Amino acid sequence: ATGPEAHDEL
Amino acid sequence: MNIFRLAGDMTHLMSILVLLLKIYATKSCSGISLKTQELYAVVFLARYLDLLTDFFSLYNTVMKVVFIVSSLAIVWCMRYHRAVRRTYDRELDTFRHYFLILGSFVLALIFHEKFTVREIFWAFSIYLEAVAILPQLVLLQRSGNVDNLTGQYVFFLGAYRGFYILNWIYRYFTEAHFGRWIASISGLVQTALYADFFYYYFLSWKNNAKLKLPA
Repeated sequence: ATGPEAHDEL
Repeated sequence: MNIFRLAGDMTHLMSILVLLLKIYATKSCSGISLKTQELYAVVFLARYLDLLTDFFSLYNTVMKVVFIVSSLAIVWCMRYHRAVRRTYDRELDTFRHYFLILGSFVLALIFHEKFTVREIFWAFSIYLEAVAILPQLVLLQRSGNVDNLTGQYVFFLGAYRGFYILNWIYRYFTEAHFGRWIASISGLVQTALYADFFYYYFLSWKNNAKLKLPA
């Protein structure tokens, strides 16, 4: 999931 | 990515490098809590379940691998490396950290973004990271003076989430639907837990004295 809800932070 | 988050990640990486330097250079882990290191290994393993499924950037993937491998290597070193394991303050590192794992998991079952395995483990890792430093802070209070590298390790570890709080504030004002309440609130609690450490660390730096936490 690379949408807004995806966790793109470490 | 913004400057606050990059500063946070670099500070976090710095804390790990300082800890690795301390253990490797002095062949000693005195003053370091194995329980906190074990909790961090659980935090990274639970948080980066998407390591092999989601790809955001090379940076993101490389950092995840670095955090997982380094935390496991430190735990392995403190448990099994002949020279290092002898210097572990076993009788001082007595915090019952299993309760932190259980409590964080129960909290994640209640508060999460979606009721899926990934999201529950992600929330669990966020809550667990907030309290993972407790065994280490208790150990510092019990173990009298703190050597410089250990003090710097805890300082960078506490500072990194402080940068992340600035990152969340920045993203809140620059992105439409930015509502990472779980990470933000948990990050505030995590940084607050370091407050007294930061105070005594600042005093030791100002008076150029050895860092000493009151028992």
